[in-house]
Amino acid sequence: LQSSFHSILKGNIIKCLIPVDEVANVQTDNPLEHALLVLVKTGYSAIPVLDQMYRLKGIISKTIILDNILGLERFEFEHLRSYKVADVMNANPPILRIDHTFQDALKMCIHHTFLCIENHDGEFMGILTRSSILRYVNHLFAI
Amino acid sequence: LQSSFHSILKGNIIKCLIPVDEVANVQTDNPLEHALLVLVKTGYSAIPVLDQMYRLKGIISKTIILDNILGLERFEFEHLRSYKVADVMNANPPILRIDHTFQDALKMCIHHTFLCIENHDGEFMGILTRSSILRYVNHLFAI
Ligand SMILES: Nc1ncnc2c1ncn2[C@@H]1O[C@@H]2COP(=O)(O)O[C@H]3[C@@H](O)[C@H](n4cnc5c(N)ncnc54)O[C@@H]3COP(=O)(O)O[C@H]2[C@H]1O
Ligand SMILES: Nc1ncnc2c1ncn2[C@@H]1O[C@@H]2COP(=O)(O)O[C@H]3[C@@H](O)[C@H](n4cnc5c(N)ncnc54)O[C@@H]3COP(=O)(O)O[C@H]2[C@H]1O
Repeated sequence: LQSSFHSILKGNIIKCLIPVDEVANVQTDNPLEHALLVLVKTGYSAIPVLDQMYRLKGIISKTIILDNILGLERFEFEHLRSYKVADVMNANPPILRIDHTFQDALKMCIHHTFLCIENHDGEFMGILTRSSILRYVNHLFAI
Repeated sequence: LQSSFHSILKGNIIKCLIPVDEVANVQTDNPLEHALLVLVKTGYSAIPVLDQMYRLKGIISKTIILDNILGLERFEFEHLRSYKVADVMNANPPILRIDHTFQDALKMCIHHTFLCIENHDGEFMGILTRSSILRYVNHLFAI
């Protein structure tokens, strides 16, 4: 049990990575309306927010946007045009460095639906999703 | 590897279940606006839809609601009051029977963020979430 799983758990996460060019994202200075359209068109609940240098800055989600436009009486859609993504995003994205192990990723995925992967220089490399972790675990158990 | 994991994989899922009285849900005949308010207030992306006999009928999500109110030019919020949950919900919820094994749940969770659990009589017993599966797997590896 210990030896064969140990080498897998210490294995590298790079094989489960969704590379940055396949990750839907928006920029910090986009209007909130643009972020909601990207979220609706892609169907994703949440996506990364990058700055103009493609550095990771946060996460924006349908939940955060709807929370910010729900007024006392109704959904105040005019806010979509007056707010920017940076005004409401979660500025504390879950980050894992590319040299971390599969076990580190598994632990973090308990609390996050996806992880943002960076290299040593802090460059955004892509994301690791719960479905890819679950697919890998299912494969381990099938061995 | 085989023997100790085998008994765990065949283990029962009941210990990871969120019981029905702790599951946010709406009813088939609720207006869509009510469903969006429940989703926003609870913070959940998607929740089960039950009929008046508390039988499982579908899943409603922020994604489905936003998809249905996005018109050509803008978000048509007036539709929230004219549609019912049953009109737009996903009427094919992922269902797992309570006597299924942990391995069955793991396989299904690759494609669904949560599973709806029913007993032999088709009564809705609660849900099984990806986070509870991941928490359990992480615990297995820590042994
Ligand atoms: N277009 C699609 N095709 C196939 N399956 C789809 C899908 N959209 C959603 N799903 C399924 O639904 C799950 C939840 O998606 P959600 O958008 O809430 O949550 C997603 C989304 O917020 C984000 N995500 C996934 N792929 C992304 C991408 N290429 N770009 C940006 N964000 C992504 O990561 C979260 C977790 O993704 P994960 O794959 O674990 O889990 C996904 C996947 O199993
Ligand atoms: N109030 C809260 N407290 C703590 N963590 C929270 C939370 N709301 C969301 N999260 C975290 O975010 C993940 C995704 O939530 P989401 O609402 O997209 O997706 C959720 C939601 O659609 C549904 N869900 C979870 N608990 C529910 C409940 N009590 N009633 C109805 N639906 C529930 O199952 C999906 C997967 O849940 P899971 O736990 O795997 O994964 C959750 C959990 O890790």
